[in-house]
Amino acid sequence: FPLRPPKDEL
Amino acid sequence: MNIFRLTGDLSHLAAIIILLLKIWKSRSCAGISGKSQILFAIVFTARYLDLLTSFISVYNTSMKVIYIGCAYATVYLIYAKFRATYDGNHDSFRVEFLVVPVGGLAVLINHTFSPLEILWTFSIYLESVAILPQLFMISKTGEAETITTHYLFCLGMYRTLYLFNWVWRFYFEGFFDMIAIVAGLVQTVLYCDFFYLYVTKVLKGKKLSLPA
Repeated sequence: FPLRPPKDEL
Repeated sequence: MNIFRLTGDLSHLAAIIILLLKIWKSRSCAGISGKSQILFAIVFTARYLDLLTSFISVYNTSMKVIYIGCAYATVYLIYAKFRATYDGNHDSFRVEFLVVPVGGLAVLINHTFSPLEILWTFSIYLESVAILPQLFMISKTGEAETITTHYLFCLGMYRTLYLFNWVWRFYFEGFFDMIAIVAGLVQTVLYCDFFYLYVTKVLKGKKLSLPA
């Protein structure tokens, strides 16, 4: 499965 | 990181701590919707699975761990330690009416059709409506303790400050996340009525009680 791009917000 | 995001995060943290302390100090979770707190625990769990897959910063990781830890601690206090004080009769919002449509929406409208991305989207949608059982409970009992209103104010301010953060990031970084922005707007709108009561009543030293 492709990982989602890292999201820097909480 | 900009000032709106930082103050938003701190406001969120303050809300979580206020609620934990309120329950711990009073040894009671009267007036608190356990259902909303379960929804928030689900929100954090679904969103922060990326703790296992990507590292952003020490700040990012520690906040995520604190949010998740506090969310489960709150659920534990309500449903185990102080269960006798839990007002289940007034906490009668049907959460399946939130979780099922939100789950369907996350599968239909997302950035990428992958498990982690769908779970992230689900958490964003669910967070926007997770406070409804709590607001429903207050409308049912017609009142809220002042400390509970401080909790709700901090929690509502957090997403409101994030809206300013997204405007900032759009202008200065070209950053734009439609799903987060629309859900954040919905979330903030749900608090508007409460914000009004908070400013006109609680800040003037009155208890929040609704007309019968």
